[in-house]
Amino acid sequence: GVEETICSMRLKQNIANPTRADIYSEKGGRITTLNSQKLPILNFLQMSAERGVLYQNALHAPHWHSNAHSVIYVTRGSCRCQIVGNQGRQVFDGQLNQGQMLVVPQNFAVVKQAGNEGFEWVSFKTNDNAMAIPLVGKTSVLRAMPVDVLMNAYQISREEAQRLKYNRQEETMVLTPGSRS
Amino acid sequence: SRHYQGQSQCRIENINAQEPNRRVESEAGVVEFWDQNNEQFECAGVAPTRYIIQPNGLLLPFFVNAPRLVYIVQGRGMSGALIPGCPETFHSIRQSAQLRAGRSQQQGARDQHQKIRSIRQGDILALPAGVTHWLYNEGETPLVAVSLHDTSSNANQLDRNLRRFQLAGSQQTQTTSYQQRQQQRQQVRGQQQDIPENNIFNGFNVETLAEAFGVSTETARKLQGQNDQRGNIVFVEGGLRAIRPQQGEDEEEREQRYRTAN
Repeated sequence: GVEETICSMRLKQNIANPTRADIYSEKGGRITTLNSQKLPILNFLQMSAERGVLYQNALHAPHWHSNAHSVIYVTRGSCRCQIVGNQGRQVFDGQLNQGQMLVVPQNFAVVKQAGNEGFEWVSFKTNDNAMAIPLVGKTSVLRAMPVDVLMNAYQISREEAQRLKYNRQEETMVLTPGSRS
Repeated sequence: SRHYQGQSQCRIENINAQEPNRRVESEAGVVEFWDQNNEQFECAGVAPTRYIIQPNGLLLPFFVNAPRLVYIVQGRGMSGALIPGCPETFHSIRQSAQLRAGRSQQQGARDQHQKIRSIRQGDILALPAGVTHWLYNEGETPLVAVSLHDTSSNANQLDRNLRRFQLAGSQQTQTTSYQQRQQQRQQVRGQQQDIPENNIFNGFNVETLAEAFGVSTETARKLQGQNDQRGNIVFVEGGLRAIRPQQGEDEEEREQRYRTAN
């Protein structure tokens, strides 16, 4: 168990290497997460990190973190970012530029769309295994609801509900631009 | 586990039984809130809520910033807890069999979703913080559920205020008789009660939503529910249909029965 003691614990891991990306989209970009499952010392710190790259006009799907605050630092490019709090109140709608930092509180929903030169960021989470819950895509909450619930919740037809659930097919978190029916 | 928010102030000299002090009415039910600023609830670090859902009423999906236990006081229905990271695994074997047989699907052949749980009087639902939840009353009597939110839990890294995040619907708070009595007191405390409660899509730009979901701007507007006057509990005409085990059949028995066909 020597390698399990804090003295010999691994203290670093590269998250900028594209081959280590957890989510990759050829036209959208990539996201690499680093949590305590990959780097056990983060369990002591109760923190984790994420590195993201969005290509031109690609979207980081609307999502929230259910167990952590998130602090975003822009490493390159720019994006339009919107953050929504409880009671549906928009608390931020603006451009994020290189060198800026933005706090996204726990449970607040956020969406980012990269500008023309793309967008790169690193974000720090206040939980060693931060959970992101997307609103769009394969693992989204809308995909997890029966079509009838969506139809009645949003007063839409069955076809519209199907489109809401399945239009993004296999995509998750990183969305390619210009896909609209 | 309660050290995170700091020790609460518990200067209680008398303890009183508490009634809800705020009532929000919707098309198919009522949500009642106890005053979370009451010193007794503040001391315990909890916030209680009661839902009364009429037959065929659907409590629209929402999540809160704290873990909660929900007790079903009366009635029966179905409940969906959307757990992050879990794929939409719930598709019936019956559906697959029908597909193989080439029959038409009333449910829509493509629909899959996460597991739906039948609930009835006496059940406790345990819901982690940030997990989206909906509830539907499929009985003949009102479905009454009491929910206690542990706002002082470590899972809540915000302040101790209970915050609701609606995924659908919108709600203009309506004042009721006993609320009116409380309102003056709360206004003195500088609190604003009559804030419209919109869903989180309402805070996003329509164009961004349309692009993210890959739908028209018209559908994106419907997601925002701006002109939706039904509130957070809505009537489902003709009843809610969803893929789930047939009623009266124990889920474990059913799994056992179909195991060999897997």
